[in-house]
Amino acid sequence: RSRILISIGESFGSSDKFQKINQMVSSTDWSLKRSLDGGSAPKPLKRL
Amino acid sequence: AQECRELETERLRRLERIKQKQAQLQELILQQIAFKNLVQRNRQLEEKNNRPPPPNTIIHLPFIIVNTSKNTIIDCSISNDKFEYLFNFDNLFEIHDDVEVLKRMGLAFGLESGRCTQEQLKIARSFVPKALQPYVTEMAQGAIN
Amino acid sequence: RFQELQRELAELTDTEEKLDELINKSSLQLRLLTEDTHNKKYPSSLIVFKLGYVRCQDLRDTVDPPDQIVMVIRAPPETQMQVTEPTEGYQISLKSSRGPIDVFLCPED
Repeated sequence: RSRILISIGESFGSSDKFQKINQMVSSTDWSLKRSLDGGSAPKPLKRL
Repeated sequence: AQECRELETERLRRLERIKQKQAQLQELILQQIAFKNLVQRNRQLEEKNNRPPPPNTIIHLPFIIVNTSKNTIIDCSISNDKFEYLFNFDNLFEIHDDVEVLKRMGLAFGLESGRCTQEQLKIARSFVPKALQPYVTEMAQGAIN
Repeated sequence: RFQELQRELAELTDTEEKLDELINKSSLQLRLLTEDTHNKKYPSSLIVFKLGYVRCQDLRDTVDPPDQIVMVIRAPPETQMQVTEPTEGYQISLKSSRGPIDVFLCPED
């Protein structure tokens, strides 16, 4: 499990801290994740 | 010869640190220009419309955004005091901060990519103190790349 | 060669000190421009602070495709954001120690 912890709430921090998160998320094989997750269709969770 | 090698190593170390600090200073200058440009744009819009925009249509800095496909299902849990949130996404998403949004709005005059007209360069230089203006000119000429 | 290297190192020291000074000044200027407490004290900078906003339409114009879900998070300073990759999906947790966190969706229209 990869995990990234950052501090937010201040303006104008170093913007590259989000690049690492976006790279981690975009490099994920979502179809593999779905199959890991038993391939079930996403649970009808409440929308935000 | 040994002392020369040590000085040479120290020289390379210092050059690397200077390169990083120049990048840090360029980012700070970009942020300052983008913020002041945003303030100027909002001031001109409010003067033109003769009133500030409705409060529920504006978002004050600082903020971050998370954008994802409209098909994404987001499971959200919130503590009663709103001090803690937990989101589960079933799809790709991206996180960006306010600076990135200002740059994407073009408020840094394209300095981050070295594309800046002479007119824009003049305005951008006016947003920073004299000591920083040479750096703005360098960025306009593509120094960041 | 040794003397030449010594001279060059002295120049690099000057360059680095000048950069440090400019970085400190620029960071301070940015903080003064955007910090809540400072701006409440000085009316002139309060005006600047009040004009430091983007409109929902601005946000929508920066995402591609524009019909995405855009979630806006406004958090107090030092809020911890943790992104983990559990087996299924992705998890973002936010934990504040200095006040409530505001989360809302940017309307589509």
